[in-house]
Amino acid sequence: LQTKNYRQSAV
Amino acid sequence: DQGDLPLERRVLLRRSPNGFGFNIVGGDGDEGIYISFIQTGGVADKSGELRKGDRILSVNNIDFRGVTHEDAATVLKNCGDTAELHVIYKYDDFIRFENR
Repeated sequence: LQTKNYRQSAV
Repeated sequence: DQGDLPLERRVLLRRSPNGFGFNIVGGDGDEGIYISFIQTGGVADKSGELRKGDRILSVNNIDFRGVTHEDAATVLKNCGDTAELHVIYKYDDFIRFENR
């Protein structure tokens, strides 16, 4: 399971 | 289409009330910050010079190579009216985010 979440931010 | 964009570019964006109109991913360790989404009709889209998969190397000469996600978003939200982005197209690096 990919524990590394990836965050996405709107700028 | 944007096929003819040079790999490495310096792009000047003028902030709109909705910001610059793109999303970023990355910033975990020194993996880098990538453009993951470009809002249609937003500033980035209208510039025609940015694309999904671009890695942001600096913003207004602030080095983005080892920056955290948090700091990158903060800089882009608080960098004033204009942002000069130094980017390089690295779709093959970006794609790992899409596959997560």
